[in-house]
Amino acid sequence: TDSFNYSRYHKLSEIYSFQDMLVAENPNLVSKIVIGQSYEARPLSVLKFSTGGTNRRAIWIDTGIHAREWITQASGIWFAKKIVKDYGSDPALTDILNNMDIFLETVTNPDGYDYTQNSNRMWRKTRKPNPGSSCVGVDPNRNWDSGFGEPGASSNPCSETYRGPSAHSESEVKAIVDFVVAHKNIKAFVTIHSYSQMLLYPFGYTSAPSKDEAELHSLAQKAITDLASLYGTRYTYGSIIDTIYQASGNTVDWTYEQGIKYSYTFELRDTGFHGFLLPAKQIVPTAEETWLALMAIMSHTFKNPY
Amino acid sequence: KELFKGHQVLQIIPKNDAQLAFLKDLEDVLEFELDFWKGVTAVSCPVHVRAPFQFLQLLKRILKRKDISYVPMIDDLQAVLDEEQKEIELFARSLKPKN
Repeated sequence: TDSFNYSRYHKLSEIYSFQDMLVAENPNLVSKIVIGQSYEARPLSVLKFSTGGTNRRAIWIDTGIHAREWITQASGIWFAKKIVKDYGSDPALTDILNNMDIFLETVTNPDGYDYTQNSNRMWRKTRKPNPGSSCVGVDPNRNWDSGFGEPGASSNPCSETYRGPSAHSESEVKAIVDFVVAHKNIKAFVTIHSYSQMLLYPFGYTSAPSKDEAELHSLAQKAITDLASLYGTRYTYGSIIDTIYQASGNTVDWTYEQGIKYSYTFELRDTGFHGFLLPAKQIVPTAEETWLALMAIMSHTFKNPY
Repeated sequence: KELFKGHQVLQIIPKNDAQLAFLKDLEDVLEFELDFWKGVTAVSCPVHVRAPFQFLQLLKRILKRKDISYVPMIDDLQAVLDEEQKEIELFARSLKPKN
């Protein structure tokens, strides 16, 4: 994985090979677990970074739930390599990994990602057909059982924000739900999207503040300050509903309501020149700066057990 | 492979609540096949929308009639996609072992 080109977008098969290579190179730190299958029967692979112990407190990071947001899958690959490179040399990460596990799902919506590579670069949703409609797919960030069906998602299968027929109807979502529920010890959950440079916390389906809003807000501020320290990239932050718009059935509302206090969603670069077509030369800078924010969230989670 | 020839991505900045409300309504009109890359949020916050070639002029006329200003963010989406694809293919070729 040293010779893997982190400054390029890669096909799904190359990402799968990268994951296997990383596991082979770091057998005492990295393993691959398969938490389910996508609609088109692709494995839903998660990299587990662990130094031992059973069912340690854990941090979850996922990238690529929206297929066309290529910068996120590419950043996820970079994070995976960064973790193995920094373990043992970066004291903060070493401390975290000596006590907690990190789970990283780099291609959360593999069917969609493959579809963006081969058929439609602008595809966002899953690839499951919708009975009675010619429109395919569900927005997997509206499919969670938290405010599901309330305003802030569409009931029309042709909409980009179609919520699906029922909560957790998408196998890509259900796999994470089952994993989180079974694990019982995930303490931070970060789901990564693009674009528009924001760091958001619950809630999206209601304007009621979460009971941890003050802490989530100040941690978000610290994270985006650290992020900006590298290249000066400016982020906004706040609750989903206050910062963007009402979004029901979204990932972090569900994780927060499951008791995962440090639940965040990122929107990575940019602010309006490239959108989903962020040039590949921006992959590494984006991942580098995002890593600083992730470290802020992970360190805070480690130092503030609950 | 779906092509996006003639598609443009427009940046629209709503100036007031009326324009904001209009753009919010537009988000729900699926017939125009508009793809909101960045959704409608608040007055003065940019909205990014991909418009397919067949509805582009209509959208521009509607925006003009409503006095909503816009600028193209991406002039020709397919040209950018071609560039992206070329780069990926060049890289893939460079990985193949030489004789």
